[in-house]
This record gives sequence, structure tokens and C-alpha cells, in this order.
Amino acid sequence: MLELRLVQGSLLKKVLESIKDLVNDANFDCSSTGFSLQAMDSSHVALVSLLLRSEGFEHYRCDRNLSMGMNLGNMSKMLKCAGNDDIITIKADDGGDTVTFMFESPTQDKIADFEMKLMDIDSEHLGIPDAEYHSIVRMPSSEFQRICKDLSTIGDTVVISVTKEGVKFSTAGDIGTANIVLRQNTTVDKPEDAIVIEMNEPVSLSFALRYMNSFTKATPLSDTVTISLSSELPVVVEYKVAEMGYIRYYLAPKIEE
Amino acid sequence: MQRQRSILSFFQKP
Repeated sequence: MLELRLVQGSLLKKVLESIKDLVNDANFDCSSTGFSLQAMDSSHVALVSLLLRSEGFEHYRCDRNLSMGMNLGNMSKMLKCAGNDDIITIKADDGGDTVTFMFESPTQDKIADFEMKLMDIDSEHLGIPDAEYHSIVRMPSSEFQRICKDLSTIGDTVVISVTKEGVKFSTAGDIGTANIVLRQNTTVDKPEDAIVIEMNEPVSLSFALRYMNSFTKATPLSDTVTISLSSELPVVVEYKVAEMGYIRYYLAPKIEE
Repeated sequence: MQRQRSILSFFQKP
């Protein structure tokens, strides 16, 4: 039996909005560690890894490891029926073919049950090796979203380069080119507004903007985003989910033929 | 010309 009670139900709503356009169907895995998901997009270019640690739930009961196949579009439809202030409880029986989402209003005067059919999904967990990244950039998530949106009106590929000068986002298209340079800036009133560039080695990589834009759907989850880059490795774009976990997006680079 | 690499060329199946 599984029963997970999340007081800040809006987090789960935001998590779904962050992944449903990238992945259609995925297995949610439940263990003593937490509620997690690893899934690739249909073209196998990007991978999303979600972890919501068990300590982040007000009540967390997971008697045995359980993998629940869900259509994320349908799950999103159901979670949209929860209010932003609602407490969300996820319930399932071992070996059952449904999952129940229970929504409680903060004043307990409205309680709703939505039962969703589970599906069998063949998926294999990929091993993600630990890596030392050449450069790590932390910046406001809204700024990253703005840059990806702006550049995608000009081109379809972004080159992200980190040097001692800063981090440069470049694109080129039929109408022209664009370059946006951010310099390290830690003299800000609020720490979440800082731009922190940790460069061990300079790096320059090309990525499809379509995917980057899709990752920025996670912007409402976190004020900051961390972008980890190494030559010859997928970029990692990470958003923290409150104090309880993260969404990490991995995107394979484009290479010169 | 640029070619999009697959995530599967970096991360391995178990």
C-alpha cells in the first residue's frame, strides 16, 4: 500500500506542468527514498529525472517498492482539478491498476477523490554516471527562461559558452544572429538574483532551443536554475523542488558532422 | 551541418 500526503500540493501540480510536454507516459517509482521518475522524450534526446524525497511529505507510507505507469497528460488533467492551496494525497494498492489523487481544501470543507487508470510502460532506467562538470552556472530561473524564449525567436540552436568573461548564449537564424552575455554578479540584494559562474575549464556546446524552452516550464518551481556543462556530455539543467528534491533535465548536445 | 546526438549515446542501459 502506498499513501503519500503532500501539504504543499501546488508543488506536484507544478512538477506535472514541468514534464508533461516533454514526456507522454512514464513510470513513477515509489520507495523508502521518495517518489521519483526517470524518463526520456520520445526522440531520446532529453531525459528528465525527478526526485521528491520522502521527508518532504507530511505522511509517507510505501510498504514495498512500487512502479506506477501513468499518462502524464491525464495525470495533469486530474491535478489541475486540485486547488493551489489543496493538500494532495496519492494513494495506491500494491498490484492495483489505479491510483487515487485526493484533494483536501485547507479548511477541510471540500474533499475530492480522482481515480486514474494506471498503464504498463516498458522503460529501463539509464545509468547516469557521476561527472565533474567543466563549468556550472547558477542564475535566476526567470532570466534563463527569458533568454531561451528570446533566442528561439531568432534561431533553433543555442551555443552556450563559458569563459572567464562570463556565460554567453548565442544563436543564428535566417534573419540574423544574437548574443547574450551574463557576467558573474553576486552583489545583489537577494541571493536568488545572483549570477554565479564556476568555471573549472572553458566550455562551449550547442543545444536545441526547443528542448531548453520545454525545460523552462519548471520555472515556477524555483527562483534559481543551475546549468552544468562539460564538453562531450549532456547539459544538466536543474531546478530545486522546494526543500524536498529536484527536477533535472539532461539534454544531449548537437555536434558538427 | 550539426547533428543532434541521442541521450542514449551518453547514458547506458543497465
